[in-house]
This record gives sequence, C-alpha cells and structure tokens, in this order.
Amino acid sequence: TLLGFIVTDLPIETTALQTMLSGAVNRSFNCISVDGDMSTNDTICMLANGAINATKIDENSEDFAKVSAQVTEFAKQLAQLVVRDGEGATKFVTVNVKNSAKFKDAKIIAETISNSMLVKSALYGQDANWGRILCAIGYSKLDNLASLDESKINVSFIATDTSTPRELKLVSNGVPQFDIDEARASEILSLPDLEILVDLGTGSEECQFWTCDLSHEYVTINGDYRS
Amino acid sequence: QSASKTLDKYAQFVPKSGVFPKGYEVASLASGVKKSGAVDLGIIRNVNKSQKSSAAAVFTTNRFKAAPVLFSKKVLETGSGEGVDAIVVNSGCANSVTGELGMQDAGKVANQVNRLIGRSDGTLLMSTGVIGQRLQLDKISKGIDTIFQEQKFSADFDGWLNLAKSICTTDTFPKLITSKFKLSDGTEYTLTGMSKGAGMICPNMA
Repeated sequence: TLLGFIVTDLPIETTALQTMLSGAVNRSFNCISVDGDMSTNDTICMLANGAINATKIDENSEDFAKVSAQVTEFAKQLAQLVVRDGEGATKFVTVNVKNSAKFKDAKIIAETISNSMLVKSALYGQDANWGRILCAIGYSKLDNLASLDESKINVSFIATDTSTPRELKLVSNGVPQFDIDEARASEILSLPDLEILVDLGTGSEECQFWTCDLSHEYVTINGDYRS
Repeated sequence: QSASKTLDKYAQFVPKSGVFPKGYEVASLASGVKKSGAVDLGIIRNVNKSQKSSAAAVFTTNRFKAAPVLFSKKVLETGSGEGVDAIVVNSGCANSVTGELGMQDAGKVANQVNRLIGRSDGTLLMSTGVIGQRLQLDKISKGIDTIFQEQKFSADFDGWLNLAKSICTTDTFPKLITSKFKLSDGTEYTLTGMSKGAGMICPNMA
C-alpha cells in the first residue's frame, strides 16, 4: 500500500489544492510500480493550513504554477523513495518513454515494461535481455498503434554514472543491434540505478515511470506476509 | 546481506534534520498492533487557528476500497475540503475488506480524535497492513487517548521522523522530505512530505 501526505503552511484555496495535488500525483505516484499490484488503501493527501501570512493562492494566482511545480517535484521524490525501498529491490530503474504521439500511450508502454516479471527478473540477474523489453512493448494494451511504429522504435540502456559510452543502443529504428557490447551492457546493469530509454519516434509526448527489479527476497517477504 | 542493503538505504535516503511548516504538531506511539512492538499509530494535527485549513486527496481506484479510503472521501466531500485538522495513520492492519464493521471501526477512530480536537468531521484516516482483519480498536483507542493525555505532540525533527516510521509496514526506511521555498513576493513557506510503501505498489489514484 502506498500512503503519503504533503503539508504546507501556505493558504491555498481547496479546489486549487485538489488541482495541484492531482496534477502532481499523475506525474509521480501514479508512475511507479514495485509489483503491479494496486492496493485497496492507496491514499495521498495534502493539507494547507494558512499559518503564514500570505494571500490565499487560487488557480489564477501568479504563484499557482510555481507552487504546483514544487509540489510535483516533492511528490516525485517521495514516490521514488518508495520504489527504492521496493520489497527485495536491488535496482532502481527509470523507464523513460519519449517522443510518443500520446502521453497515455507512453505511460501504458512504460507501465507495461515496469510490470513485466521477465524484464524485472533479468534486471535482478543483471542480464541484458533486451528482447523482453521489446516483448513487453509489443503486448502493451494500447487502444491503437498511433504511437507505436515498429520501424521507428529505438531502445537503449543508459548508464546512470559518469562512465561512457553513456548510451548502449539495443534497437535502432526498429533494427535489433545483434553486435551489442555485452561487457558494456554488464557494466551498465551492475549499477544500482539504471535507465531504460524507449524512443517511439512518433510524436513529442513522454512519460517517466519508476520501478525496481524482482528478487528472491520479494517472494520470501510476501510468501508469509500475514505473519 | 539484506541488512547491509537496509543500512545503505537508511544512511543514503533518511534525512538527519529538517524544516517543518508552521502550525502543525505530530505524535506517534506503539499501540501494540504491530507484533514487533514498533511504532504503528501516528497523528498529525493542524493547530493554526488563523483560518480554516484546506485539504485535498487522491485515493485508490481499486473497486474494493478500504474503510479508511471510503471514510476519508466522505469527510472531504462533506466539508468540501475545508476544516480538516487531523490525519490519523495506523499500520499493521489495513481495515480493508472488512465491510460494514470496518466502516464502523473507522468511524469510531475518527470520532474519538474529532472529540479530542474539538471538531466534527475534521479527521482523515489512513491504514495499511494486513487485509481482511478488523482493527484492534482497544489498542488503537487506548493509543489515541495516551497521545492526547500525555501530550505527546511535538513539532521537532524526531517527532516528524517517528511519524514517518509509524506508517511503515515492510519498508526498510522512513520516507520524509522537507524544504523551504519562496513565493514571488519573497514570502517564505515550507513543504514537508512523507510516504510509505514497499509492496502492493502500482497505484492509479484519482
């Protein structure tokens, strides 16, 4: 279960606060997955008590956008801490799906990759099994193929430290790279943080989704949770 | 090996100090619901009286919404998001798939806090833990009374960190972030946030 709250001493009008929180959550807490299970209890709330002397913020206020951006950034940090603490997690993975015709499709594809047991197992085993990433993209439940054109798709592993080459191309414009540098792939996959970059080449929308690997410890924890 | 991972994460992600917004007090204690004896009950309350607070929330879209979710939704609808002055969090028992009895238990917890803060409909609830078991009301109710009678509220870093610990279940570290910001006219304000979660995590809240 995901629970959380954000509190501030700003005075914020209630509907503006709801707009602020809902927008922040859609780019943070609703873009994470540890195991693909949605709890019956998930709740994020925000309180603004107006304890500081300031003009009450509503959706027309000059500071509305700025405060909204700060709340979104806060929510992203809190959401990512949850993924970093995923049960048994040894890897923190950013799935970055960009240049999509629609945000909705980018999110569906990112979430599908993030919830693939086989992708998550390979990440735990530090196995550069990128075919599973393609497979997950291929079964994503998209309404149509406006955002997914097999001849334009690019998939890469991105190193999250300062080592180079930073990007390891796995699929280039729909063509699988059979001669990938396996040693470099292993180096990248041995890092605690990893980025999987999917460039759909069909538009300009993008979605960042955060997930973790699937380890033996996850099964151990959840095999006898009630105890 | 897992201990070493826990150590790394705690050292890496848990702050050692923080800045906290004006007008809030926090408290937490071990009510006995968690078998381990760890803190499992927390309350954050708004003590600012200069104006009514504003509250907003997003909730699970799972069809089988737990009692605290249904109860909190109703509080926000009833008050249109105004005048929420307390959030009660309990861990160890999710009060989920508990039907009408679970709703009654949720109401009892909230009404006890409402009485103690002198409000009606001023309390939101959050629960997490085992699904399908009822709240151990005796322990939680006694814990709430202890918090108020022994004046356990504070506004310092340890108080906020312990509140972040009181909502944890299989988490290996408390998740707390705090920061000060400035409005365009230079007015300084503070955001503080906390979260919990380690399993059953793929939210789609609305």
